Amino acid sequence: TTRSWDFMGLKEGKKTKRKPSIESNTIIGVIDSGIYPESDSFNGKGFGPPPKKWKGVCEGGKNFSCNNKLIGVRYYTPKLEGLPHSARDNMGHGSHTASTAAGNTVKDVSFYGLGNGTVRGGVPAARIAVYKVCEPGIFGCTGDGMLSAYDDAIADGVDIITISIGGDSSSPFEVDPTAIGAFHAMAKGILTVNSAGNSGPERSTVTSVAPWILTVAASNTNRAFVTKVVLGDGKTVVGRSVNTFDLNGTKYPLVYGRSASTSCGAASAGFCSPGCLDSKLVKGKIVLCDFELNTDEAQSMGAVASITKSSRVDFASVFSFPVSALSEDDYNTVLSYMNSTKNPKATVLKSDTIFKQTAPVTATYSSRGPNAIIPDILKPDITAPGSEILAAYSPDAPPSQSDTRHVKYSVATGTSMACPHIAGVAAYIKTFHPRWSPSMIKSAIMTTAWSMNASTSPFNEMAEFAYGAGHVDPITAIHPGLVYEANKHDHIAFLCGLNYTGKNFRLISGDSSSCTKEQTKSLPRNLNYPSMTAQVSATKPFKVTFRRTVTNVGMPNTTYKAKVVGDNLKVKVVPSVLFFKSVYEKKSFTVTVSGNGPEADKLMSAHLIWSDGVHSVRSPMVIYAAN
Amino acid sequence: AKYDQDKQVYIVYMGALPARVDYMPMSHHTSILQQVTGESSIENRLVRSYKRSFNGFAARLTESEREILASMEEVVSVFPSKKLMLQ
Repeated sequence: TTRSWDFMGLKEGKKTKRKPSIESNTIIGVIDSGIYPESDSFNGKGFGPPPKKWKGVCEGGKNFSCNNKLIGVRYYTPKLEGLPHSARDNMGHGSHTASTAAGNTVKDVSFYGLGNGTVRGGVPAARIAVYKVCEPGIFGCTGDGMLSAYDDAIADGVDIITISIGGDSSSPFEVDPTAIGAFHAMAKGILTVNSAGNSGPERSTVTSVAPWILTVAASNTNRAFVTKVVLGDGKTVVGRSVNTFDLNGTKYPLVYGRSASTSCGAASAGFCSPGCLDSKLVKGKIVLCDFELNTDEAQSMGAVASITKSSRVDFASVFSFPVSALSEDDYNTVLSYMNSTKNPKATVLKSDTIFKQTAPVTATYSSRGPNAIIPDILKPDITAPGSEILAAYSPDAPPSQSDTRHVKYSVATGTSMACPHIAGVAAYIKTFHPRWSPSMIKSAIMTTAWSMNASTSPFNEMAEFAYGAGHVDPITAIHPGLVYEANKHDHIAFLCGLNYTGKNFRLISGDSSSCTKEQTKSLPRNLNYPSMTAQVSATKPFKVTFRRTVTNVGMPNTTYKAKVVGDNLKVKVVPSVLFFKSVYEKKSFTVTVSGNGPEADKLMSAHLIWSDGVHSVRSPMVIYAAN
Repeated sequence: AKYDQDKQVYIVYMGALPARVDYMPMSHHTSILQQVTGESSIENRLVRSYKRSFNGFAARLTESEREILASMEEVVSVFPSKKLMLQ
């Protein structure tokens, strides 16, 4: 991407410390909609042969070839009418996520001159293996195909899996293909990174709920695309879009969709609903639409541009002709100008970019917690850039609905774009710590994150249910100091506590043992997770204790002291001082949180920070009451 | 066509691959399907086999066949293969 890595401190080229030879032996598995192999982002020039551990294949179908960067590809989608039956990316999405995670460094890339910069992945020297499970239209992605992708990716020997796919709701693990695949990946030492979902800001909308998955929420970055609208009276309002079309400042007559229909009621016409606009009334004009997803209706009726109202102006989208999406207030400004002017005119300018001082702020669309399946496991886990990300794309896919352009790089938004950033960071950390388990990498990312706080924006008001542990900080994550480990055995014990006993325990664990009495009685909140969460009864006095063990991955002979930040929880840490004689030594402690429960639907949080003066290991503690 | 309409693709999850060296996932999946469907040919039934990193398969099943499979000792869960979305 051309900005997001700089935003989080992973600078280009020599400015960032790397392990080139290890990075070159790192393989990222991308389960998505395929890939555009001819992209400069996936060019194999300068790469040696694939790593020895690689056991995958290049089965991309006709006219598809791999190289030493894109070392393997498989596809699990059926032949669809009008689409090549191959691993080619017919949606642009797979190319975008792959390049964000591990794409080459490609200079001087932009979207028709916008967002110009150097596109790169988190680990540009790593290799990419692609597993295609999605096609456009109603086919979407299938659960059975996704599980085949996991089955192959794990066996092929990838190091990290990035999967920006999810259902429309969360499910218990045993009927959740993402959770099943990721569990077996974890058991083989592979971390799965998954997008949290785009159903925010409503509560409990995170669809990726398993503790062995690193679940990613989306934020903005410090670069935003804005599009000015200049009215005939000279007044200017600033809207959001990635508008590459230049009207050269020419002003056109304004017309409101509501009064440009001869076939629909006022409301649907105001929405510019399909079939409602009369081309005779909109041709050659700028149309005001109450709903931003219908602007292509105005375009098809001959409008030269559209100004739309949007309830979501915290990100900018690509449109197929000049559009600016305004907040309600600004939209009403335009409406009142139009209603009070005899010949109202306006123009929509080509977008430009501005610096967003307040970033990172959680995106409105990013799904929120709490975890609907395991209430005492916090989700999402971490936040990364997901809005207005410029990365590789497939020219076989339109960059927006009804768009006739073909681009190799485009701007996209969603937790789909946040997820591969974390996959890239996970791979980056793994190059410094090749033997670290998935849980150690996950812990390093969570406990070193930039803290975000609810007061920066109303969109953060759900605090840790919006941004988890905070925003990823790749440079600090290399040296977390302490990590919370949870291996396959710990997760199996966790499942025992959730009544995965008997047959299911035996089958999932793959060994003939059964849950011990202690395991059966274990509480989910005592999984050695880098955050601590408990659901309590609203307003009633509560007292919960979390048991945790940390592993020293910093220096020998070091003393960590516990500090609690945030004062609306009464917290006792025992012991509050931990002395580590050696590296990889483990120490256990308890955290007891007490007080009166929050009101229904509310949460109270604080942070436990272990510090040795060099490292600061921060864990969110969240107490909430269900409604 | 009506017979087909009663069927949908289900995922049959069977946990980890047994450690036995002589275990042959594909044969096991095939024999389970033949047993449950009573059909010798499973060509129109078996959609996918998971046999490299974990155990299980995807197949076109009726609801009653799903229930039988779910109760089997060697099956963890049987659930519909849903449509998922890019995010």
